[in-house]
Amino acid sequence: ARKRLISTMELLNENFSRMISVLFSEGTGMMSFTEGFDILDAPVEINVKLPGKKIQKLYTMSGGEKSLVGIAFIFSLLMINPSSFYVLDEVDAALDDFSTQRFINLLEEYSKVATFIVITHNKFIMERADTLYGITMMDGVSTIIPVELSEFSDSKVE
Amino acid sequence: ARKRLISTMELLNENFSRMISVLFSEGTGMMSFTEGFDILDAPVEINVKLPGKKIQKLYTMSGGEKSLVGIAFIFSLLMINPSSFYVLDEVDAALDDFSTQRFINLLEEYSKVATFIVITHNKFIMERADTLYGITMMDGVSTIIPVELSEFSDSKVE
Amino acid sequence: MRLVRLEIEGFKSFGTHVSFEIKNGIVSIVGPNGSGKSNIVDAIRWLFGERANSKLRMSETADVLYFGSNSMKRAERAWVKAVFEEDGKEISVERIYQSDGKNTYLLNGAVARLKDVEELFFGTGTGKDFYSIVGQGEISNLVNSSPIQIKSLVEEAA
Amino acid sequence: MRLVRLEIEGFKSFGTHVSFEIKNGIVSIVGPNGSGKSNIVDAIRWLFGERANSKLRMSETADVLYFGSNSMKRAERAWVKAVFEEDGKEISVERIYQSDGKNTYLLNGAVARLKDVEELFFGTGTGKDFYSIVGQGEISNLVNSSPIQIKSLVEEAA
Ligand SMILES: Nc1ncnc2c1ncn2[C@@H]1O[C@H](COP(=O)(O)OP(=O)(O)OP(=O)(O)O)[C@@H](O)[C@H]1O
Ligand SMILES: Nc1ncnc2c1ncn2[C@@H]1O[C@H](COP(=O)(O)OP(=O)(O)OP(=O)(O)O)[C@@H](O)[C@H]1O
Ligand SMILES: [Mg+2]
Ligand SMILES: [Mg+2]
Repeated sequence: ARKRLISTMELLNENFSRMISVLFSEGTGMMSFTEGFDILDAPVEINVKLPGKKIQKLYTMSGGEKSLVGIAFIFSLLMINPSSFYVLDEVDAALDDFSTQRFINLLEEYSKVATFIVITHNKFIMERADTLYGITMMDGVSTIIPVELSEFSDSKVE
Repeated sequence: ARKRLISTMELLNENFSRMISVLFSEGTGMMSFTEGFDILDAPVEINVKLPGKKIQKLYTMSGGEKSLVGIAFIFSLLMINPSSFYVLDEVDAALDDFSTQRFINLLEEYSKVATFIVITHNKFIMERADTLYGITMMDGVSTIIPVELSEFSDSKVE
Repeated sequence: MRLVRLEIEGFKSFGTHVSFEIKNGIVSIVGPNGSGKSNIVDAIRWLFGERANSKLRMSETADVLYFGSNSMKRAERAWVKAVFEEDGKEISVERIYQSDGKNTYLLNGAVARLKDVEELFFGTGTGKDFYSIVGQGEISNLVNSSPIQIKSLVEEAA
Repeated sequence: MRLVRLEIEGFKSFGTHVSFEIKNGIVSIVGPNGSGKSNIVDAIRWLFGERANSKLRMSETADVLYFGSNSMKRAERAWVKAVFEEDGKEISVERIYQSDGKNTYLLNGAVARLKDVEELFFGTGTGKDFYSIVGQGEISNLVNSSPIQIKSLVEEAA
């Protein structure tokens, strides 16, 4: 168990630092066991250094930065322990246009090996979907409606 | 004190139900003192009935619906106890395009009598601003940059 | 193992039967505020045995039943079904809640216990607490969680 | 009373002096994730005496000081100033934190206590806990708060 945990952590740290540099363009990320503990009991620390800034305490991060670190973590685990499907409910809510674009690039890259169910209001994300479902509430009942992508250009999702 | 509280509540209820019908197009809202208490000790109940749905428990509401009820409350108080300025930090994050439009209409209507500082990533809201400040992080320091609205049309806020 | 279909009827706002064909890649679900998108995420968590009402935005177990509207009466039962595909074979999981309070799980059409469902999916990266399901507003939770909580996520992946 | 100017220097990511002219109507603040927009909201709350580190996304009082970057050293002091206008007269409020731990409040340039600041602004709808400041992610808090909490917001307005 100890050996497996160490190799999982090494792999996770590698993936995490790659994801951070993709999502923060030049940022560096690191995951490691807290020093001074036996590996089996050791908690896990996350350290992120963003471009131009000093190593920062996670609690000082902005709303969008926290979302990006969360997304980096999900995609880091995806490669180690893939799931039969992923559900992401408005994870882009706090992201600006740049960050959203980087998130989309990541989705597209991994959508070849995984199934993502993505709930969003963002037109740029909707446009990249392989399958698009519209949901609407008619007289208090949720139903599926067909959605034409052209409808989004004037953004009237009814 | 008792008389003032009753008249404040009546006014608040009137404003709140108007705001709910504006933000949810045909919804009805109500604020009242919980039955069976002396007014001075009575807690305040919020009831909202959305178009096509039964009276709903607030905890079953969606992310966007909760934000709209919060916005309705702020604007209801604005008329009773105006503030020297309002700060709204990404209150539109969970809103779809329709809800965002109704929020914008409300902002515009009340911007004649109040000062709103609105932090957002939404281009439709930026376009309605009377004054627009861009903030960017250069080498770890936050600075103000001039923003041309035309930059937003290709949505690259750097 | 891959998720290929999700069916819901009588669960929360899905008063009538809906079926989602899930193809590989990006499946996007879009729609106005309050239309029922996050209820789909609740349906998936509930199917895999989620018991904590707070995670399902409910206050009592009967809240899963479609509570009716102007045109339809309250549902007698809530039903969610997920169909997976592994090596060409189909595996289906269902959960049914009836208004008399009875809960039933079905594996490939035959009555089973939650324990059987959990054992079948162990190690496949599917389950109510798995990192692959991110509810609305939860993406920044990772950054706010303690090193101990992060450790248990990593252990699950090892 | 109306807010007309906000100045910040040495507070969080504002290592250098910035000044915002606040005109009536809608003032929109835009910029990428992590650029410092929500730090402005923290600056306003801190100016009006916010003591709870959790509301300011800090873990110790010295976190208000600009912590430096590649090109600039750590700030010696954090300073925030707000200028209001009432009946043609200007009223200014300042707060200064120095690296030795000393906190100073100034009213119209003269040293004052926090109590004096709170008294001056009492009833004007300005203060750290007033309904008019909605931080990032806080808009749906109203719906999640208890009837007792809502009552105290209403009482404040009475
Ligand atoms: N048991 C139930 N029966 C009928 N309707 C229900 C039930 N439980 C919840 N709802 C309705 O579902 C709606 C919320 O749906 P949901 O949270 O899925 O919306 P959403 O599409 O995610 O919206 P948003 O974009 O704002 O996040 C509420 O308006 C609520 O009235
Ligand atoms: N004392 C400090 N000195 C320097 N930088 C700081 C300090 N405290 C916080 N920061 C920086 O401020 C940044 C966060 O800023 P803020 O939360 O205002 O961003 P934002 O513009 O609101 O972003 P978003 O759009 O993602 O919400 C963090 O990256 C953090 O490093
Ligand atoms: Mg939702
Ligand atoms: Mg922010």
